[in-house]
Amino acid sequence: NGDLPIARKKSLQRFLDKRRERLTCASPY
Amino acid sequence: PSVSLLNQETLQQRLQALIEGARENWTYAIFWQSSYDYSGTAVLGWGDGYYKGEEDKGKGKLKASSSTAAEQEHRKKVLRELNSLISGSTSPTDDAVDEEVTDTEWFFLVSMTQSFVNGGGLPGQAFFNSSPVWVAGSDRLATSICERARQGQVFGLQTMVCIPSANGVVELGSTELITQSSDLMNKVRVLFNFNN
Repeated sequence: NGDLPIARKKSLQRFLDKRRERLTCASPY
Repeated sequence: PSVSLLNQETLQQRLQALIEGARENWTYAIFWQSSYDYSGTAVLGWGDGYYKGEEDKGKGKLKASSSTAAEQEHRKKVLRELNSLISGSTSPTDDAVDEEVTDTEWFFLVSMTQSFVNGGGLPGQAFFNSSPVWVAGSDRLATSICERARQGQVFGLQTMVCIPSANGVVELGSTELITQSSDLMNKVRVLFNFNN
């Protein structure tokens, strides 16, 4: 549901952003 | 209140500094915040977490998960739903979300839903006894009386550590075998001594 406590919401947002960064990390080319 | 607010805001930086500044390869760090529920029972709940991931061996890919195809589908589905919840978007295409969710990523995510009451679990034990708990080795994790330690082992952790601080517990986990270090415990005491 949408009732996510703020601390968890922030942590989750950060986790998803970092995961996206890691996975789309530029290749050596 | 202003002091605790400031500390809450810097929690992420403290966790990051702890992991990125360590000689050892820690996979994640979590701060379990102590509070009391409506009945006055002491509870350790999610404060914040920093996920670093496993050591990248230079291949630019995350470590593959040992989970089954069905389990991966389940993880991706949950991640998609969480992503929609956070972004407010229902976009079906997000390559990052659809990538394989590793065991340690999943363990970290599941941790966000957990809490520990009355000295329960590894964090509760450390907080209740005001004493660090350091469990190194798959065998020791697998045979621990704490479910969280056994769960950590199932998801590929080899080391789990819980260090009590002024108003919570700092937990670190690694897929590598890391022996007890007083240096790390001192760092936690300095970084997480919220009363100072």
